[in-house]
Amino acid sequence: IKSPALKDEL
Amino acid sequence: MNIFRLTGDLAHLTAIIILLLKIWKTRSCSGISGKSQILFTVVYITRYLDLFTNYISAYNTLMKIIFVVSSLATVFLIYFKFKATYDRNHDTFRMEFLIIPSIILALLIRHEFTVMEVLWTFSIYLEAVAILPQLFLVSKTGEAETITSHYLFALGSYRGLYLLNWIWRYYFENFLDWISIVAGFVQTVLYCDFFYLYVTRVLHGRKLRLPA
Repeated sequence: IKSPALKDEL
Repeated sequence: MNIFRLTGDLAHLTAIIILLLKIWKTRSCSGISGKSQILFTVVYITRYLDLFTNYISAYNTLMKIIFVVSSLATVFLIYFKFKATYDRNHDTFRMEFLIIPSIILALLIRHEFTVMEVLWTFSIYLEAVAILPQLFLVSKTGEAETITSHYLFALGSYRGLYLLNWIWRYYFENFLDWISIVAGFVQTVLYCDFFYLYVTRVLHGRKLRLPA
């Protein structure tokens, strides 16, 4: 399970 | 990008446009909480600082800019251009009761202890509760204009659709972010009472008036 540091959501 | 995410973003965009148009066309911001709008502006500014550090997509960049600029425009209309119509006597919710706990929680519960990450987390927590001054104003006056109800419905739907998006992403992308999920859930729950009134009254052609 990953929780990316890159925030692709708004 | 999945259908829930896209419709969620479009609901969010619709809400912002409805609000701006309502204020502009009626030349009035009565019934609108300036405090909720200030809080949303703080949310967008603290969340979208990554505009300066990361490029994700043209869509992402464009939407972020639209949210920041439109929220600043809304605050300007309420506190400057149509200041005379602002319901300041009813808009009495204390913003610090939402901002300070959000700061503390963001310092304690976050993924990484970096400035960007803490600010992002703060924006997620603050967004969850930023509508409270608006709901408080509606409960104080006991009613909302129909157009304000449509605004609240679109704005409330957005995070609810994001919840479906997160379920989708968990199953299909193995993506899970508990901070967003829990805060998004709280945010959606806060609208439930309003959703009930919206469906039972506004959609039946009546004005949103709270039960005595």
